[in-house]
Amino acid sequence: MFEARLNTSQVLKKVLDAIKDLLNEATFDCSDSGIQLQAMDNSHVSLVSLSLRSDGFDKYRCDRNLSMGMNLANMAKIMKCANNDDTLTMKAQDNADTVTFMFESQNQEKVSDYEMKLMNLDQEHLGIPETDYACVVRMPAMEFARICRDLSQFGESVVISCTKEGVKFSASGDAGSANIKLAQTSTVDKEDESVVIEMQEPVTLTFACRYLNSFTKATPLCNQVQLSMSADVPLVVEYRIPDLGHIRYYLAPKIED
Amino acid sequence: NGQQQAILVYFFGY
Repeated sequence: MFEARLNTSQVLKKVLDAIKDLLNEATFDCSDSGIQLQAMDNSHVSLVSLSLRSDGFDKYRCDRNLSMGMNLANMAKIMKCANNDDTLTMKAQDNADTVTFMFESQNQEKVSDYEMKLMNLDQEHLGIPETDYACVVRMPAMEFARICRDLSQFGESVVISCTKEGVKFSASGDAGSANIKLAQTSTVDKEDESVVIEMQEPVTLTFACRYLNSFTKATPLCNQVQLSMSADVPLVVEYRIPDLGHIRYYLAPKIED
Repeated sequence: NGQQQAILVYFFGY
């Protein structure tokens, strides 16, 4: 028996919004410790890794490990039927071929349940290697989303250059070029608005705007985003989900010939 | 895309 309950549906709606651009379907691996999802995007250039800890749920029970393959467009149809402040309960029997989403209104006067067929998806579990990154940047998630959106008007790629002084985002194309520099913030009193850089050595890497823009669909989940970069390895874009877990996106850099 | 896929394959070792 698997049962996971959240006091507001909003969190799962946001999580789904953060992954459904990149993935058509995905397997939710449920165990005693929580729910994990790991999947390559449809074009196999980026990887999404989601972790929701069991202690972040308002109620969580998972008697046996369960892999639930879900069509995310169908899941989105169901989640659209929930109000943000509805209580959400996901339920499945052991070895079941369906999962049930139950939504309860705050006053308990409306209870809806939706049953969705599960899918058998071929999936590989990838080992994500422990990596020390040359640069780690923490910055406001809204600012990162804004920069990706603005720069994608000028080119298909964004160059991210990180030094001790700051981080620079650049794009160029037929219309011209654009550069946005963010300095490390000097005050720490507003943590959510700070730009913090931990640098071992400077890096300059190029990434496809399209994927960065998809990653920023996770912006409503958290105030800050963390970018971890090293030469020739995938960028990690991490959004922490307060009290529940995280979503990490891995994107391989473009290498000049 | 091929090169980016190759970097991912190498990094995750699959």
